[in-house]
Amino acid sequence: STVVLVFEAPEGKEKGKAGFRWIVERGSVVKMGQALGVV
Amino acid sequence: LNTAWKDTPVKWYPIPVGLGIAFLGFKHYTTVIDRERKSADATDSDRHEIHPTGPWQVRILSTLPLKALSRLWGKFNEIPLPVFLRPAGFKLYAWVFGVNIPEAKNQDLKSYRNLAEFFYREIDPATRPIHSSAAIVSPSDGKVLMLGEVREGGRVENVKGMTYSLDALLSGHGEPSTSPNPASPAVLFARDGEGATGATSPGGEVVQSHEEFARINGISYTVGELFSGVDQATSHKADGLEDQSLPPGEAKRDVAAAVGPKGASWFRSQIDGAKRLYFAVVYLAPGDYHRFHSPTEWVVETRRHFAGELFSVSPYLQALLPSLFILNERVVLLGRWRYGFFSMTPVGATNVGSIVLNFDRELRTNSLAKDTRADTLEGHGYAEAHYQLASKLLAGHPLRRGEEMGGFRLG
Repeated sequence: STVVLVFEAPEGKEKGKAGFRWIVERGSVVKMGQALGVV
Repeated sequence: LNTAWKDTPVKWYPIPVGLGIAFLGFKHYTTVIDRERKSADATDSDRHEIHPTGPWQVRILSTLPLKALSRLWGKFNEIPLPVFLRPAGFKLYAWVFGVNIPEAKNQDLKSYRNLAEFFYREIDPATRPIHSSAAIVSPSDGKVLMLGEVREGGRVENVKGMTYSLDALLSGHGEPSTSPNPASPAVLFARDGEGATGATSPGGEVVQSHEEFARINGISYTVGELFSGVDQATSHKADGLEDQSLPPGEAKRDVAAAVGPKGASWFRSQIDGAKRLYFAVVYLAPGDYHRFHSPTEWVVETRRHFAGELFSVSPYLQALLPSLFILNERVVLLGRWRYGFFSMTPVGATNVGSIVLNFDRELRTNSLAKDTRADTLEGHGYAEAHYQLASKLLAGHPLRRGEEMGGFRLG
């Protein structure tokens, strides 16, 4: 089975503002509750 | 004749199992074709449809009665096991599929009556600390198959040979040259190539979209394909859309079907400013913990259940069948979080066709019964529910990060 997330978040490249970025990579094995992305 | 009828001895011969399966496959195939043909007759003939396309493996799979097999698999796994067999049986399953039994909340293996219960086991919360400061946490155990940002033009980077538009999954948009906000799919409701001279976005701007919403294997997808079903779009009235000069025929219907009862303005309101769409796909292997949790603090407003097929969603088949996520049974949860639009879509698979939501008792996936509730938009391919009543203040069902939302059950 699969879970797909799609969401809107601040653009990573905005000047002077923190944007969203992934902190895991494609293919990594994750556990529930583990951080995937930060703003 | 009388003599022949009386005197001829009756002999029984075993037929090969394969023949039996082939017969079932053929029966299912003809049923699906009839059903598709009927629904095609019911609406106008030039609507496009998606059929699973791919190599011979996909063709064979598409003839199999996957949903029936999935239900059978579920029934089989609900058979209570003898108590003395349970510990050994579950340990064997754990060994084969890599289940980490010490993480389970209930360590008494004898108390799991059957494999279905063991499969849907709870996990010791202490083994899954929820990251408190990250914007997004993983909704489940598994492997990150894809993640990234929806690129200009809605393209998802090439992963494992799959190049497809995430928009086809969610919104099916292309990049218009005059769009005020290229990243705003809410503006890009148009399709070209079929005489469309242009479309007016729900916000009233004229959008010159000259690109297809999305193209996978030569088949175009629109917002409708993902949110409102592939070929069941109806000419549903959405607020105000009727009198806008949208191109007649398909695009209009897709748009209407896609935005649903609340009208295009809802979509538009969700996405504004310098925001981007991000996506992630987490694949749960058979041995993984199969309950999913909320990846962040958000409010679920709408649920759309697409009773699709149940192909396996293993990475192997995903590579073979790019349109898998649009074909398979899935539950699209739409809502919002602090940065705007948020959606989470559990996608079922052959062995786990039953998707459960703890806060939506009405949801029944992988069931024979047709969903005939009054608020189902007939003929559009999905059953819809709204959660506004859950919380009037928030106009939806609020979820906290790490909160258990539901899960995948066997069959």
